[in-house]
Amino acid sequence: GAPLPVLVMTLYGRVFEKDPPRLGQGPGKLQ
Amino acid sequence: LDSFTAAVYEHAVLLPNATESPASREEALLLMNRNLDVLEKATKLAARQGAHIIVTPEDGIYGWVFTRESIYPYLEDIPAPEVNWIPCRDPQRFGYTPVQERLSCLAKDSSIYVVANIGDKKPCNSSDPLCPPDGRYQYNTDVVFDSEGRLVARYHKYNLFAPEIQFDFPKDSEVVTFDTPFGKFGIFTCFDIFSHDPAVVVVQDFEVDSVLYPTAWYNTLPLLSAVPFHSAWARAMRVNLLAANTHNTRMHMTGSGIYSPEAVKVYHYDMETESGQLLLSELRCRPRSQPTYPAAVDWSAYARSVKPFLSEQTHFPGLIYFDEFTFTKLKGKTGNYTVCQKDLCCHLSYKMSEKRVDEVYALGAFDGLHTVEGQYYLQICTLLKCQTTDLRTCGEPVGSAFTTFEEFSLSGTFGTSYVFPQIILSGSQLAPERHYEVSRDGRLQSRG
Repeated sequence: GAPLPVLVMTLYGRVFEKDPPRLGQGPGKLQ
Repeated sequence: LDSFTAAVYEHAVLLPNATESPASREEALLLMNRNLDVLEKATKLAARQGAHIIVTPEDGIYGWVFTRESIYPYLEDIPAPEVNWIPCRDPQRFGYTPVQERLSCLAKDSSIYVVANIGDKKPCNSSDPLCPPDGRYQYNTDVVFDSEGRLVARYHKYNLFAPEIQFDFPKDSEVVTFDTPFGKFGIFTCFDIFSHDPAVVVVQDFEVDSVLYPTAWYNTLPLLSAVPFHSAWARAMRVNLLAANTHNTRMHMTGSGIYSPEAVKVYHYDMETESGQLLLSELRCRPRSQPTYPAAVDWSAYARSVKPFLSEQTHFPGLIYFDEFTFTKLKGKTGNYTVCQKDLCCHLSYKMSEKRVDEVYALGAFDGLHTVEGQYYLQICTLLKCQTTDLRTCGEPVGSAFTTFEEFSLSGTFGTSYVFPQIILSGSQLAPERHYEVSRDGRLQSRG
């Protein structure tokens, strides 16, 4: 294994059982 | 066939000029044909190189800046595939459908499956309580024409992104699959990839071999860049994924690829030019029947089997894409750390080649509902480089790093079996698979 110049290493988990009925909603960007 | 040649085209979409009043149907078709000219060139080139199928991006025909009114001239009536229709042969059968006719002829003339994203309009009236006031539904729609030009798939995007005000949600999530001589295919669009319906269902319940994935994805470092996220999804869901993105450097839109369950076959990431890019790669028609098919991973097995590392550490909060993580700073050249948030505990063991004084890394955990530009529940363990040595910048976008890791092992006590592993290297490059592996007990770790 060569040494890696890591920026990010992630385990990105999705817990579907805790999702609201529809993903495509949201208050929009808080800017 | 045991294998097939897949093509994906990252397209720099020609966008309509901003106008006060909606474009006329003729003006709309003119713009769409300019985009179709580019997609036609790419498709013919792909076919000449032996591609069986080509995927083009979401919004690739007319762009994405519309209101309900202004997109109307770009929409066509797209029938369900059951009507067994070859628009190139019978263009008038379903009214005025020039875009479908042209896509069908392109597929037929080049003997290649063509996947595109266009807009569907369906009239409705007051007998339908959900009918919009303007008397029609408008859907973000993927279409697939087979090598004879027949319409074989139509998918209405279910999980519209918050800014997509020009479209309606279908009443139910559609699971669209179709068979070909080179395997069973599913299809969904962009933001759907975060979903259980249709994204997980099409793979797990309908057991497709490959997923066609038109997208218009703008990269958000550190965790939501197209190539790392899409390749991680293909790896974790163990299917082929043909991801065609739009190309617009101003909007950070770039990142297309052809991903197999075992490895990233080819990908494209270009923040320098405004050009489109054609990608080709050979894929196995039925990855599940391959000896190299990855085994299922029990993502929490290892993390639940070890005691938390209780080394001297202080925790601090940090935001990643509006989600508040719990972070701890990596102090030494090597070490073991555990950081927890709610039910999730993340374990990291690592060894750097050298500990640089001008670069700081942190281990972070997030267990909660993400609520910006969509709502979905996440459990995330991440090791990342902070933007500066100020810990308040941990979670901000970072593009380069000089610190190298000789050894690493990252794991978490996940309460889900849907975990997508990503490793992004300096310059937003993907880590080659020969340098890391995912163990069956849930460790994302260096090899050797």
